[in-house]
Amino acid sequence: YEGVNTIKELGRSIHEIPRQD
Amino acid sequence: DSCIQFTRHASDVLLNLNRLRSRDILTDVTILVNRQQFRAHKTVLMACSGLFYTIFTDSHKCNLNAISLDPKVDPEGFAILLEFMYTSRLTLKESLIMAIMNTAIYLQMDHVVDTCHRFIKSSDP
Repeated sequence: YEGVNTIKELGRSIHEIPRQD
Repeated sequence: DSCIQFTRHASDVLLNLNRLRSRDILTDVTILVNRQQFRAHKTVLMACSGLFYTIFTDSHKCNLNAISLDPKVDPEGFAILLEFMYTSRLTLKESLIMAIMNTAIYLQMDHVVDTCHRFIKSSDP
């Protein structure tokens, strides 16, 4: 990824699996 | 052209894996330590422990759904290390530090062993 503009995303990336359904 | 790096992704995935473990979803092995049983995912165990990596890459052992550890292994020490594997947090209680370190040696978790060593040295009056 050298030379590619890297943007940091600080927020959540995926869904959160609940402790129970 | 850009790359978006989700800085939380690794910890978000680990949290979800721990939720799956708590709910016994897709867990595929029971680890027996003395009389205590721990459910886990083989892939997580392999990713974190040299011993489990050796066991589950062995074609004769990879399909086992229960593994008994040496009876000398402390179940509390194992529980703390298993929790560390799924959370990245290692709880170090003074009364258990030796048990944790010896369990980490047994499980071939060298970086944890080094950390325990340093912790013991820094705590020694």
